[in-house]
Amino acid sequence: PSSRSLYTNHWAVRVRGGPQEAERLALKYGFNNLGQIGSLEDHYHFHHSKVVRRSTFSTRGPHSFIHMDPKVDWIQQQVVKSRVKR
Amino acid sequence: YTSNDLNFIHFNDPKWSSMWYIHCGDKNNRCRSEMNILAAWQRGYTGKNVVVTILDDGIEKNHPDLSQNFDQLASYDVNGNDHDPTPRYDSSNENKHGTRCAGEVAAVANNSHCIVGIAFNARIGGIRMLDGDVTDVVEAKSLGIRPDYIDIYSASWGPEDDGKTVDGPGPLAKQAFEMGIKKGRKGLGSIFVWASGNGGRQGDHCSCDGYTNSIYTISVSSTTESGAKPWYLEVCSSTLATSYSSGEFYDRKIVTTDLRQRCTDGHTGTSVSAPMVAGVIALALEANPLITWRDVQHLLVKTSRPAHLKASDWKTNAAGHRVSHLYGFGLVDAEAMVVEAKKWRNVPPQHICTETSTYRTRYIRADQQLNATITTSGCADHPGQQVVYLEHVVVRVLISHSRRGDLQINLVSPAGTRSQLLAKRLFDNSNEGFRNWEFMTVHCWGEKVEGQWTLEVLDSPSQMRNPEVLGKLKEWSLIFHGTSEHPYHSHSSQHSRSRMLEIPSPGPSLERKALVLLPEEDEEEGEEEEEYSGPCHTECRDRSCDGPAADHCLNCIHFSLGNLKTGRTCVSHCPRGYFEDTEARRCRRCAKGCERCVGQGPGACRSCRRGLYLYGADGTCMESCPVGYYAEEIQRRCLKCHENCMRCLRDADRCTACSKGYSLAGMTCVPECADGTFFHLEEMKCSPCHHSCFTCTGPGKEECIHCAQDFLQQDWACVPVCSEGYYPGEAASLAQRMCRRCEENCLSCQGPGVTCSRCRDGYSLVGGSCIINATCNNADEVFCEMVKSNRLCEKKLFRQFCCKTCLIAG
Repeated sequence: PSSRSLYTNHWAVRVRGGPQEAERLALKYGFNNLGQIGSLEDHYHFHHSKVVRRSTFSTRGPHSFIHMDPKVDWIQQQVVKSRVKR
Repeated sequence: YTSNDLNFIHFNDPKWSSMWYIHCGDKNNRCRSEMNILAAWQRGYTGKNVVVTILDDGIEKNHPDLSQNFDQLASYDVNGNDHDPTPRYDSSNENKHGTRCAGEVAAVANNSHCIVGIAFNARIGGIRMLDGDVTDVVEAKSLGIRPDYIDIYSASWGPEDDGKTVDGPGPLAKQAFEMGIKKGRKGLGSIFVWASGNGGRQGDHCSCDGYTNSIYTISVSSTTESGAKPWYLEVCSSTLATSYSSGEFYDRKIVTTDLRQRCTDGHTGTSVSAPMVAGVIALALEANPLITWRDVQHLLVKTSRPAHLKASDWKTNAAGHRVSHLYGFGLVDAEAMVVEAKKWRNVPPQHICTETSTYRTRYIRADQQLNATITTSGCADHPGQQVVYLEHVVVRVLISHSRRGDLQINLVSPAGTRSQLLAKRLFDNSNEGFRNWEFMTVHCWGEKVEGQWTLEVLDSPSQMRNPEVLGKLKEWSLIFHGTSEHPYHSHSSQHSRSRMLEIPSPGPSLERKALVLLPEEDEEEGEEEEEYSGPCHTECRDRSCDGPAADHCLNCIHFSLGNLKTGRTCVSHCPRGYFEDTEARRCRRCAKGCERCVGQGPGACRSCRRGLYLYGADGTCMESCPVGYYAEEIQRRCLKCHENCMRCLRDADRCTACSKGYSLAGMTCVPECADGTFFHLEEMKCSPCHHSCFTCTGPGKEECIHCAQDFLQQDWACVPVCSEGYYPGEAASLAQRMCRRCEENCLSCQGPGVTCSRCRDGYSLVGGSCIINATCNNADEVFCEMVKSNRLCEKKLFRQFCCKTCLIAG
């Protein structure tokens, strides 16, 4: 993301081990697991209610430790994408 | 041209007479309804059993024109995380867009309300996803909802059309597209229809929109009734087809459903063009539900026509297709789509061949055209990747440039077809260049891939720039998509060389046939073969052959490559992906993914194809290395990580996850230390934390992770008692106590909210809150009554000023 990005309190996470493992990880780091992302297997949508909803920088806190968890293959804090109706 | 006799189809919907793009109401003139929708209906196709959904700001499911066809299972509210796609209503009707698009596809016919949809018996749903923060997750979720149930996803949105944005789907949305075309519709592939951009007036180019520019989307542009270019239309080479939409104030508009159960003929921009084409595709899917996502694109290429669309750049490519940067292959033709779909046989599997330029960085000099070339055989050495007949061509470029908008890029195919991948964009001042941006063209569809491809890059400075800073073409690749065999010849009875449509009017239909004649490539049947008596190829054994080429040999000196089905040829050495079976004198295929091997069995592979890595003693080629191994790029092997690392990156000791008993410090795995200690990297041993910490990352008191017993976390430190202005409270998710801040201006409190017992100087305690020692003006009886009745004291500003004054005033 560029320096103008707006970070949200939503994350996309790729976790091996199925939905139960995703749920366990979400709980461990204080996230709310909103379920699988569409049809993408092993990809889950996490939300953190204690992180500011929109921020110009990626916020750090206890939740950030999830980035280092060995069960997490990939994680990305979601940025707002400007989309216009045509 | 269709007959202007309306007696054969008439609907009682009040706007039916205004739907000029479906039929003509002018009894004195033959008129142009060249999308031939009536004719498709007359053949019995109205979208039955086809499911379409609109990705947008929701749809009004109880609209009288939509309710009958509304499909709950094709709907979802991604913004609200529930199953109701109803738009959020506000005074400006901001969220009307999805409802307007939906009507164009599947408004109910003959219900005395508003309009008739192009596929008026199709099921219609809505995915509400634009009424909130749009993120990669939101897009990926939306594109992947019920892919086995929904046939067509129609979207009329995208990145800003301001002429300076270059943006597209993120990694998750890209995966969702790929998953959709691979697995959607039970393996036939989801169909994504996308509206081309509205940034014509801003000089925008739809190649800078990664959604319309994707091979997975059917990019649709617009034309006015007269065939003129609407003011909003963007040019680009990835547009596949066109339908009608609104134009200037004097042009007739499109009518459709609107919020609050209404109809509208308001300006529609390019947005209704996508649902119109989605409707036409729904008719084709009813005619043949077994066509794949690629068949749909082939059908559109084959049947769309320039008709009366005005563009200065119409050209005929080497495969005989007429194509333009404004309209792609032209106006969609619903009748031709259903006729062709009905008899269609699936095109052969898609092959992908990638060629990367071997040149190092080349400078782009102002006002000089840089020509870079790649010569390709279409991966002829790799049967699984070989492309002979083209579909999409993707050009991936890495360009650095101080002003992106000054660049123009063209691609010239071996047959001489020039596509403009990018035009100058006056508003684009970005210095970001193009970082592996993928341009796409459909203009070479059906052409042969083999030969020299030329990328032309032109930098025309439109304003003062530092002349010493030159742009650089650092890297570029061509990604050819297509088939190794002719897409239609393998089933010639289904794909006649000319489109034999049963169109009543003889003149125009003949003209139409002439436009789509494919080049004659096969030998005529019945032609007798003459015995060959010339010299044989040097690879032929015993000088026995039936022609001069290596594939005419009867026996080979060295090795034979290929099989009876694909044809055999003699070679001196086997190409990559094969090994030399000297006994049988044949090139035999290596195991899947293996580029160099000495046999077929386990352990025979010596190196893998690009993008794959050799793993383990059995020599398997893998896309990514398993846990505990990293991908070594030079030898393309999976090598073991350091024993302390569970996962590593590029080197054995660049760890990204650690084995049990170790934890990550930077990219090194260090032993896990007991509670109350941390791993000291300089001393390489576990050292004690600060006494206030239970666990920590360093020796300081502000490096605690968890606090020691009897300590509370306050901001980033652990303290024995909370400081002034804080109160002890429970943390929501951590098993330790925290000091939380009292209300503003409060020095001492018992808990959250209005529980203050001592205030800062300049503030007074009023009802548990600290109120500033000041009074507001106008605190008379009437004003205070207004404060009270509007409950302004619940708002911070008023509580600080007028509430106190009003309280004192009684």
